[in-house]
Amino acid sequence: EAKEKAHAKRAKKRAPQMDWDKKHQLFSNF
Amino acid sequence: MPKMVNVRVTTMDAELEFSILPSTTGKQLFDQVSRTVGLRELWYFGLLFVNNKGFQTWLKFDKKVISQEVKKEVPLQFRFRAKFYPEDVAEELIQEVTQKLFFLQVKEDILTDEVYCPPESAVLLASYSVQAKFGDFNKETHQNGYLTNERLLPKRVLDQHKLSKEQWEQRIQTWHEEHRAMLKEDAMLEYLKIAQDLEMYGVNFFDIKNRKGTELWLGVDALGLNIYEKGDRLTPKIGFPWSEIRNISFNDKKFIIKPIDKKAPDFVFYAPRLGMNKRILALCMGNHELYMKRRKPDTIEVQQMKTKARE
Repeated sequence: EAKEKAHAKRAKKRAPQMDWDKKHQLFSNF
Repeated sequence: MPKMVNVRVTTMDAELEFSILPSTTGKQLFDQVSRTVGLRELWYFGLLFVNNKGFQTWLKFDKKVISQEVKKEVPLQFRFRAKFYPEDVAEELIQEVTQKLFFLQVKEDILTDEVYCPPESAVLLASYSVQAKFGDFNKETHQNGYLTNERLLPKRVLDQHKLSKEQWEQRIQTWHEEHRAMLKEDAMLEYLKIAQDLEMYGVNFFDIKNRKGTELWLGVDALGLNIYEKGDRLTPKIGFPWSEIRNISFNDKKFIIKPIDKKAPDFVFYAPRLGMNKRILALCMGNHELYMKRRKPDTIEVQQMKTKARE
């Protein structure tokens, strides 16, 4: 459980999940 | 007898001097340093140097040291540093010497603001570093001003807040008193357990551009690649976890990420120099290799190290 908690905490640092079309769209709009 | 080459290697807590042969490879020098400091968890570390163009470079293991654009000075200078970071310090780092090297390096990155740390966390981290150095708080020996000459907080924290230096020290002391009975080694690990949740911890940042020429940051870490907007290195906007990537490559300044889903189009960004793309690719390969290794059973060597550490 502690291991899962630690992973969840670390996951908060990650970018939101999205599909690749959305990634392309976001990236080209910067 | 071939002419020997003098090298100086600084680790986070020692300065070592060696004489190497002109034929010595990066790996042979690295192994010599590792043996000297008693390190066995070699896979996180590397030797860093400033090349003759002024760029920070990791020494290649498979090539001779003297053939690697090392600035010609006597002795040749290298820094022994963590190149890759564990996904979780408490689960992965086995030996005390490894934990200590990480602790000292991460502490330095926080104090120099290479890794942003908010003031409240900075105070707590400082208190663990004090416990690691001084042991338990003791009224008799730790009198007023015992922290005065210690480098404890990032300059930004001291500059941006209204508290005096003494008031900061008082806060750190209050926490220090709370850590009573904590072993120095445990204090270092506690430090790392907090530090690893800081947004910029363990991320290597690179200047990149999209097709339009907008400047962005690319971050490479243990779990994949991330894109950040230029003004904010705390919040990744687009993520590419290793699990979504089929292949990465570059062609001159163009870097290409191929998705697992073959129908999805490739993702392309631009680095300012070919050399930077080489560094990005090497970091990605190293991080990905460790990512895969973590998801396989421990090797015999790691099992033995874990048993010994438990003893």
